[in-house]
Amino acid sequence: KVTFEGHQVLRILPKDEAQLSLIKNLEEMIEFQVDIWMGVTDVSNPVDVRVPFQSLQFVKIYLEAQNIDYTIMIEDLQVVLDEEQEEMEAAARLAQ
Amino acid sequence: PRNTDSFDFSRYHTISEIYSFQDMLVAENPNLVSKIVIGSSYEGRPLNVLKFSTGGTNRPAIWIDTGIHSREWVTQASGTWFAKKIVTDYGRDPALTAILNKMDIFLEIVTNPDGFAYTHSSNRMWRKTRKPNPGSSCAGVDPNRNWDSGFGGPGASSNPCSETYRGPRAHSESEVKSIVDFVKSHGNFKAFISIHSYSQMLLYPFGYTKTPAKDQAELHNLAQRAITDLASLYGTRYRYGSIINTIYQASGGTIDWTYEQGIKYSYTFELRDTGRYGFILPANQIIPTAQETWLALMAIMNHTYNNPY
Repeated sequence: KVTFEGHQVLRILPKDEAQLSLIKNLEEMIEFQVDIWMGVTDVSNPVDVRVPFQSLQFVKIYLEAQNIDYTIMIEDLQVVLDEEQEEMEAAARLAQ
Repeated sequence: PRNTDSFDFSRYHTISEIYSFQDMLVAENPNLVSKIVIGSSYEGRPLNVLKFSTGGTNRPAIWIDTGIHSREWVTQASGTWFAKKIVTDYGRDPALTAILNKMDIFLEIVTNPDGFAYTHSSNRMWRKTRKPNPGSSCAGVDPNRNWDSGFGGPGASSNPCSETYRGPRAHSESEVKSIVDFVKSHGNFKAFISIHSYSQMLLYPFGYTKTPAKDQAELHNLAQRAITDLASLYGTRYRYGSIINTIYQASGGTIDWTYEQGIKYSYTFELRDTGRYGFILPANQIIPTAQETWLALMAIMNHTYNNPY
């Protein structure tokens, strides 16, 4: 089973077209294996990106260096997934 | 659960639980619901479509699908709730009763079964199909880039490792080809609604070109009415518009193909959430999401019923 310990989902808030294309570049950097949850649309809409733990530092440095604002939407994805799984199993036990 | 009345719609279910729900619903409602298997997935799972019909032959029809992107779990869960809602409301809700007395509704709840099973067994973040790509270590094709509409254009990837990999050719995925063949053989679909999550949008063609759809004005006005009805329940705010103008360029998309087949009322929903949980929407939001979405679906189905073409 693939697990996501330490993966974070960043909500990136592009200020202008230049920043939008910088974020698009990030998508193309396959080596950092970012997973686009909500893609680049236009300046008024955020971009949500799941970033594996091993790429986090680079991605945050990349964004901060370009003065691109972001917030952390999900601190640790695996924690949220574990909660979802526990809830499903508890409900299934209840049904049993 | 021994019957669909005791099925727990407020939690996420596995593929086998959803398949047995479908069979129970058919058994409980033999005069309204039947199950059609329109094909099988790469790994051999049946592609089940529930048909809601009160008779007639080849009546004008409405198509709804959920779960084409497997990780978007609130969509399969909502589709299950929609199925029960239809059988509960038929004969009670005048609008739905009128629709079903003249039209059929087809509902494919698990449109990407291999991907959905994989999200339960191996990778909760999986989006695509599961067919291996020759020459690549990455499996799967994005089933919402594999349709023969602007196929291969900008807005899809030629890299098998990309989440938006379009596939080796249009309709290469059995999960897509099965719907294509079914829609073509039926020949009388009047509305086609493909449901995704997340980002709270209601979208209409096109995604692969900036050329406006010829019915753009009508589609736009209907979308506005639909999201207004949706928001009336819990205040959930949606954006709406054509795919390319509202989100981004996307080629080989489902509803671009259905619209080009002449199915005027072709829409894509992007359900909750707004950016707190993303694809991991808490189960306690399943029923509210399904309830509010149903109001928008009814707006589209009513309009389709009242505007035959």
